[in-house]
Amino acid sequence: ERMSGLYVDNGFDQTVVHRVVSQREKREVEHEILNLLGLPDRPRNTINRPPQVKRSAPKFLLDIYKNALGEGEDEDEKPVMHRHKAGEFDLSGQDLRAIDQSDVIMTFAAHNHHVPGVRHERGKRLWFDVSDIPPEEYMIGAELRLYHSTHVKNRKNHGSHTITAYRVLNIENGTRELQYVDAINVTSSKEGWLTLNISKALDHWVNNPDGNRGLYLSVHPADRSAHEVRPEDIGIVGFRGDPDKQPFIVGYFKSSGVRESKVR
Amino acid sequence: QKRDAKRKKKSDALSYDYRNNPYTDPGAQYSRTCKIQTLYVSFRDLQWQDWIIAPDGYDAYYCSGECNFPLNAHMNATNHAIVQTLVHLVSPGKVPKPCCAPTKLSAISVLYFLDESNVILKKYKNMVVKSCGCH
Repeated sequence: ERMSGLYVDNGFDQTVVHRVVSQREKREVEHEILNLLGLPDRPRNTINRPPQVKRSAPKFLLDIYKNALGEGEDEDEKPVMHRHKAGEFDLSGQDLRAIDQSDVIMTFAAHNHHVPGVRHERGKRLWFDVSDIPPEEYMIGAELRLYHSTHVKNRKNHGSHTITAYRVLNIENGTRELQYVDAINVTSSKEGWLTLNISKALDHWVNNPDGNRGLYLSVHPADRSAHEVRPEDIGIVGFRGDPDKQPFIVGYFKSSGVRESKVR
Repeated sequence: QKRDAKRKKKSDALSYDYRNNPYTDPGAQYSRTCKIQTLYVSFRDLQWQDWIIAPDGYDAYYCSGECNFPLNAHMNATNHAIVQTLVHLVSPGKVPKPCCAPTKLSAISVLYFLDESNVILKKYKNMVVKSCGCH
């Protein structure tokens, strides 16, 4: 039998004894595959403290993964909207459309972060570390998610309230410079997640990282009959609340197609 | 690879189980035809499950084997692959056989921590082989 031509990947020379790779070599191949996926190493600051999946931000994405995407994805499967199962985060039709269009979805947990020149106002200012968003990704949308609980100790504020989110421009000498972002009405009897559209604010922070001073939440009775109240007084869970109910933001992104290269 | 294999063969002829290797086992003709194969990368085995939240591992399917005709019933081949095979039969030393390669690919989504609090769900297009065929 004559030898056939030179093959790139499927010509098996019968005179060569092919060997089975060792466990170490197999592990090296696995690491190469993970490197290709952009997962070359564990994230920073997690060696001694494994991150917690029970917090609201990872739980939200796990909910999307299990109920909207599912395992065994197929490019020509039905859109997410038609195969979504009810999860605990009350995904709206707009959310499902964004999930369908997204290549990357990121969540950012709220932090107690001090910004120079900005006075700390407990419960009213939320700050998010969005520095990991690659600038080349195209943002489809972003939302702030707040949990509204009906179980509030010594509740004084009943009825309907308006929660308004502002982007903090500056706070100096007690004077706030704020830019309106979005608002939502909530009644004291409604338990669950509230969403506010913060796309413009997130877009600004991605393009101007030094201008990220967080969001300011202003809560008023819906009829404006009284002064501003603290968010926790109407049942809004802050970043010191239950881990699975803490505020976070979600960003939906379309990939630019540029494959990121990470240093190993 | 040839040198390495010859050296190995001389020094330690019994270090591999040739019967379990589809390329050296004469009875494994069927397993050498073009078909889908799996290399499962277990995030759990790598002890990365505390930061790669889902899935537990990645089915790194790939296509491997020879494109010999007649093709088995469930293997796709392009018209060009058939032409390529015929030309290969005429000039086996000059023209290679058709290539065993993916015919259908799908995406996977991976959910992992960016740091101790921020999380990302990323879709990787064309990462999972659904079927193989001869091109």
